[in-house]
Amino acid sequence: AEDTGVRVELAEEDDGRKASIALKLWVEDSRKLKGKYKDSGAIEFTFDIEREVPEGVAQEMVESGFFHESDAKIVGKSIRDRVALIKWRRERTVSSA
Amino acid sequence: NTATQVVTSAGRRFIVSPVPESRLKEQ
Repeated sequence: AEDTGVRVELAEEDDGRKASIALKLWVEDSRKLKGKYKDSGAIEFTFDIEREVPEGVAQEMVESGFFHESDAKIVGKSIRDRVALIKWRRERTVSSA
Repeated sequence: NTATQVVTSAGRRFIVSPVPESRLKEQ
């Protein structure tokens, strides 16, 4: 995935079954963000990979004051990339089983 | 541990905790 400066990782091991997964997001390189970034640490949240949209979570982070509006896109993309990887891994596990 | 919780108007919970130094890129 592209280096967006925002890192998203699984906050717990993926059992491959739950639609709701725990993710952890933090800023690795604030120079890649357009807006002013307040260093608030790692943000942990649950995400439903079947029903939720990464950009929606990014928007909620903006509304909560974690990121500037101009960075909603980059945050959404970072979550989207990680979710795509998790889905890909799950599909691969299913097809190899 | 200094984790804090933020609940959004949509009901989502964000748990904020410090990032370990080792996980940060050198700036």
